[in-house]
Amino acid sequence: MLEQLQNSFGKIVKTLRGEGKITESNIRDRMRDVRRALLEADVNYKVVKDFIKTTEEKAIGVKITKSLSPGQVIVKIINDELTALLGKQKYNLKTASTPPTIILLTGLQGCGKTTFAAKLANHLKKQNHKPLLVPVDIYRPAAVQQLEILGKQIDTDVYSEKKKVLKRIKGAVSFARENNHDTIIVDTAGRLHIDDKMMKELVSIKKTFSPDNTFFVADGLTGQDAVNTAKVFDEQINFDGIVLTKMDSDARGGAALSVVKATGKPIAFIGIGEKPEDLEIFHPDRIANRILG
Amino acid sequence: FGKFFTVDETILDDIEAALLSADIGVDLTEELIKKLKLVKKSESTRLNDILKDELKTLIKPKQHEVQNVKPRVILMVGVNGTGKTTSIGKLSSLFTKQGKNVLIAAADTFRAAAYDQLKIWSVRSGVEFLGNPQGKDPAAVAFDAARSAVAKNKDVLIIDTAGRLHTKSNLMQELAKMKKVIKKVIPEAPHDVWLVLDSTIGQNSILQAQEFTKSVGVTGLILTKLDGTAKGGVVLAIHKKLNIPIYYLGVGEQLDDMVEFDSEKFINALLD
Ligand SMILES: Nc1nc2c(ncn2[C@@H]2O[C@H](COP(=O)(O)OP(=O)(O)OP(=O)(O)O)[C@@H](O)[C@H]2O)c(=O)[nH]1
Ligand SMILES: Nc1nc2c(ncn2[C@@H]2O[C@H](COP(=O)(O)OP(=O)(O)OP(=O)(O)O)[C@@H](O)[C@H]2O)c(=O)[nH]1
Ligand SMILES: [Mg+2]
Ligand SMILES: [Mg+2]
Repeated sequence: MLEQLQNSFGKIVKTLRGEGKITESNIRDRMRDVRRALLEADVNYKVVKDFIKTTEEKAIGVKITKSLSPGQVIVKIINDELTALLGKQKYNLKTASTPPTIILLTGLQGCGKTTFAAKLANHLKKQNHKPLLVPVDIYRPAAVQQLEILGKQIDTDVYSEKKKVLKRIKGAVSFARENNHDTIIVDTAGRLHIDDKMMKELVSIKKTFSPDNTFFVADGLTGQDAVNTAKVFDEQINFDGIVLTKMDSDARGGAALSVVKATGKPIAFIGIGEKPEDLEIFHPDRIANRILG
Repeated sequence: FGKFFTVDETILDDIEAALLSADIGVDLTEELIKKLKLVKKSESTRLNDILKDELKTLIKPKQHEVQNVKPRVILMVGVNGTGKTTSIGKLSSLFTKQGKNVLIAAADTFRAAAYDQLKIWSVRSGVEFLGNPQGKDPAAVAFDAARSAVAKNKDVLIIDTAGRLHTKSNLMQELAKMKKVIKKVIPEAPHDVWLVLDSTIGQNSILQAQEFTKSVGVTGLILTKLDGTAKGGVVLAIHKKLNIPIYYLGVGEQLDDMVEFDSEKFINALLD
């Protein structure tokens, strides 16, 4: 789509010879194309509105010089704006002053939390950490078993005590200290942001253990609803970073922009497959390019 | 000239926002807004009803299923995490309540604890279960399941498959192979290939429906997680493009949380 944009912008300003300014009238139509592209990429409707407005303001009055075509100038403004929005802060994993560092994974059903838990443990192992996986999804059939199997696959300890959620985490912290695990990764059950009981559980985990890093795991294919869910999770548990999964798909990933804009939180990791090694550090420019198609 | 006689722009903007937020998509939203722009100002109080009528034309009323084969073989497919395994649990209970003798098979040999997950559902719904805890060949499980369904005179066989992205051609071929293998036992099977879609997913669901249809032929849709705030409006575009019926809606994580699709109720929910 970037190519199409360049060509269509190029057309508008073909009528301006040599040096010329981008005017309101010639940019408005092109912005409609950008709006369409962003909506088709699943960027939230309100986020698109704001983005278009801001970008239009930046583009109007920009001088065209002989070194760059008008199309290139406008595309660069859009790309830069998108990249800036996506990548304002880089995420740095916080460590606890007294181990273990606690990492809490949260998110809706089926977004990839359990798989990410294994990926994160694998990632930490490669950096000479000794992570401990802590499954606390005591609701979904075979959820604990799932993480136990994944733990075995990456030769990482899994702490699972037949207790309720808070007791499990408490036991895991003690176990970690006794066995020199410097990090524990807590994998929670998928839950709806409108499920009061389950959101209360998350709030109590946060209050009781003050995790050093709380991640909101989101499905990279999410549509307009991404803003609703991210906002509520952020309001209730003030997460530190976002993990966007299933980006090995052909989804444009507009949810990335929606969630970052709605919460102001950075994207920390990207999931690019089902295996433990399928984890990527977030690159804002790559995602920006992808959203624009 | 017509501006003084047609509906207010601001009302149309609100409707456009509602449609887009429901994941109806840009194209369909534009089409609908174009139609609404022609509505006379005198009719503007009826605007919502006119919109609902327009949406209703996009989707057939209550969808019905074919019921007269035995065993009826249903293959459940879809991308990762949409709710296939859970939906099988719910459907097996639903069909059992209808007096059917059901067998469910765990042909997902990839995902950690997929076998265990479906087995627990079979216990919950009281249906027979087949799988291979050490299995590595999904087609082999499907084959055994088809054989068993015939031998045990089952009414319905539902086969669970691993979640897979439609962009992974080797995995899509694996599904096509599973179909061929099932046909060796029951030539007309699978009678149904149901694509499970997650209502929180956006426009990518359209690509999913197109690709799965190309690879294995989709005969029905199941839309899950409608107990959340997502509206699943993308199914309208899918239904419009591919004419695939929508059979069931997942509205929760428990055994009874599955309802038959009702287009009237669905469209009303889309707009509130
Ligand atoms: N292709 C792809 N699949 C993924 C990715 N991350 C997770 N998955 C798959 O998505 C499905 C769901 O993953 P889970 O890890 O069980 O998701 P979850 O959030 O723990 O699910 P619940 O605990 O049920 O809420 C599985 O089939 C995973 O293999 C990814 O980055 N790419
Ligand atoms: N709230 C809600 N959650 C659902 C619904 N259907 C499924 N889930 C949840 O979504 C998550 C994924 O469900 P699964 O049945 O494991 O999904 P799947 O398609 O089999 O996943 P893969 O086999 O990994 O592709 C689980 O946490 C389910 O409890 C639904 O209708 N509503
Ligand atoms: Mg999980
Ligand atoms: Mg499954």
